[in-house]
Amino acid sequence: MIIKQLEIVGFKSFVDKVSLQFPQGMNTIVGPNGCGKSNVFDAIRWVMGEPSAKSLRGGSMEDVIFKGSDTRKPIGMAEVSLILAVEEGQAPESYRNCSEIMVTRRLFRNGESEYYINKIRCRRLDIQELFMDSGMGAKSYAIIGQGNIEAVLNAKPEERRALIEEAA
Amino acid sequence: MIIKQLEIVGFKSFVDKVSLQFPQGMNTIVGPNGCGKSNVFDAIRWVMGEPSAKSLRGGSMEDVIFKGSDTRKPIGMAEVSLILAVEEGQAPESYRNCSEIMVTRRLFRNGESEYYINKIRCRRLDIQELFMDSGMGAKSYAIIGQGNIEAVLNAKPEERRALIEEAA
Amino acid sequence: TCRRFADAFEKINEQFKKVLPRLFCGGKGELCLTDEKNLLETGIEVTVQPPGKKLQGLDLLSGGEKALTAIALIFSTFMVRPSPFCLMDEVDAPLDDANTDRFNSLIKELAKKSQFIIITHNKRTMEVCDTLYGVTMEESGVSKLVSVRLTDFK
Amino acid sequence: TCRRFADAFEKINEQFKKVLPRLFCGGKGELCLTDEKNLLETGIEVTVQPPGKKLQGLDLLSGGEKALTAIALIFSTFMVRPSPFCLMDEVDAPLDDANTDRFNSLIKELAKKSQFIIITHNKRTMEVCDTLYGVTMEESGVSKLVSVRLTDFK
Ligand SMILES: Nc1ncnc2c1ncn2[C@@H]1O[C@H](COP(=O)(O)OP(=O)(O)OP(=O)(O)O)[C@@H](O)[C@H]1O
Ligand SMILES: Nc1ncnc2c1ncn2[C@@H]1O[C@H](COP(=O)(O)OP(=O)(O)OP(=O)(O)O)[C@@H](O)[C@H]1O
Ligand SMILES: [Mg+2]
Ligand SMILES: [Mg+2]
Repeated sequence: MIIKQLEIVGFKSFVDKVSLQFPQGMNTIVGPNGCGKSNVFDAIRWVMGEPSAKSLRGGSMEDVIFKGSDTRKPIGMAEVSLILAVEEGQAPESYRNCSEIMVTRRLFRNGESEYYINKIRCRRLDIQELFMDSGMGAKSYAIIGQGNIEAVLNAKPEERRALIEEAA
Repeated sequence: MIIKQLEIVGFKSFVDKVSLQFPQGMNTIVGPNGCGKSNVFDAIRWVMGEPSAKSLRGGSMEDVIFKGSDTRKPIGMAEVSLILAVEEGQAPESYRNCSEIMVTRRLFRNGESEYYINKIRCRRLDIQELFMDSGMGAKSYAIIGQGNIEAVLNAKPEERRALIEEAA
Repeated sequence: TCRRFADAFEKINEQFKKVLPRLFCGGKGELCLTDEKNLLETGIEVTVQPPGKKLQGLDLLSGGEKALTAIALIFSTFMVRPSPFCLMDEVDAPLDDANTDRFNSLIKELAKKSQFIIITHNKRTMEVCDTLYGVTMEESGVSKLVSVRLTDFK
Repeated sequence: TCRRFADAFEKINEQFKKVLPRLFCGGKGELCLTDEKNLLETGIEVTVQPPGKKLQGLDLLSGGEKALTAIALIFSTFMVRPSPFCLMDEVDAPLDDANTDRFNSLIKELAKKSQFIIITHNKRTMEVCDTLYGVTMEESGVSKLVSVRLTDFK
């Protein structure tokens, strides 16, 4: 399973729709300070069902919706879609026949959220389970945020066991 | 007042004596990972009277004494000397006539410490006061350790006042 | 679950002993359990011996050595139970050129089987990647994508 | 002491309003007291508006923007009450090339009156310094100094 495509619109500094294709192998994202690189990772964590605004560097979840700039007005909705390419037999149980799975998350200014898997409305829990079953949660050890690389070493020995447990 | 010269022997990875001259202006220290650059800053903080082993990345103060390598045996003493060049009238009260002040700190494996100002034995407190009077303590805002730049922003508003107080 | 925990620990430790010397170009690394009798609550201790140095606790390691040790631990877990993809945001910032090159060559190897997405400012890392995306804010406050010609960096 | 605190705060804020736009190449920055009536206990709030963006709290800033804001605060304090010397250990690690150049040019200016000692891996910072010291561990575990020919980097 890989992230085949990511579409972001209205999420943080991505007010206009952008679409990124990521092939297998080593993909790199570059750009000046403050241009929106870490926001791409926030978008991926968000669509995977991340529940906490604080770990997306915001105060409330509404902070993920584009809040305006000198030239643009704030908008009312953030939406991120993630298209996963799944190899034969790797998809979780209920998506056995799919070679691609599309996951979408939307948030409106009024606080309403919508979640979709393959364009069918579902709950946040369904999305979280989809990723958990394929060995990848929003808080997985394999997503390392900016400045967080040493967190696993600076943690207490008891906290480090989570790394082993995830692999068990 | 500037740091004119720094002599290190037996302190952390500097088992053999080294001497660095720092002119006025912008001095840069470079080198591969783990070669001893941050140890130079630890040496400066230590000779300025730093009391805490933990803020020198050690468990006990003994950790600052060279503890050996594949080719060298551990040694019994760490010593750092700092020579300050002082402009006319800038020296603290009791050193008014000096154009240079030499501060030395020694630590032996048995835990014994020695402190000197201009080769005359003194207490750690005397050294700390010498630096405080010239506007520069070992914990001063003007010494930023590795990975600490954001500490002043991540602190609570009440903790940030220390920065203003230091300048008051 | 204890059985599986002990098994995963064994395998990750096996990998860690191999990955650490590869990243440090020598030296030794090892994981050990703080309480072997109680697998449900035991912690994990990490000991590292950079090449030519004495065995030491994590505190005495330099900034770059700590980052490299953490990377070795993450990659060891990755080798035992590969997650579908791996996202790393400027983890190469504290590394010098030699360690950056070793880090990149390990990623290239792991990227044969898994997908990596790396955010970096380091030109050496940009040079070895397969796909490069540029993000820009030509219009202040608005992020857009730029197609970056790989030839600019190679 | 309240008088002196208020005075120092005023001056540092004055400088911060000038230094921040210089480092960010535009934008605005400001300090404010959380409790003006109680100068003995009040906290300090920092607000930053990067060029072209909305005014925002510190949390939403990027890694590089946060480092730049912290540098602006340190330098502002330095300008009001210059300490004899300033030591900075890899503070330029999160900065991109443009911000590194602005950071270096500010240091060069302050270094006319004060002494700076900077540890860095960044070649752009090495190119502009007055004196360059190399530290090496040719013999593992033993630090030595190397005279680095400045021409290697210029
Ligand atoms: N809801 C939002 N609306 C508009 N802009 C936002 C929103 N949330 C965050 N931003 C902007 O995104 C910017 C930060 O982006 P990000 O952290 O992705 O930068 P970066 O490219 O990772 O930079 P660095 O290299 O410094 O780490 C901030 O300047 C902030 O103004
Ligand atoms: N008492 C000691 N005796 C011998 N070596 C020591 C002692 N204390 C620390 N060291 C060594 O110093 C090294 C760390 O040095 P330092 O932190 O200065 O590296 P650095 O040059 O700053 O590297 P980086 O670029 O990664 O930050 C460690 O590898 C450690 O083994
Ligand atoms: Mg970032
Ligand atoms: Mg260091």
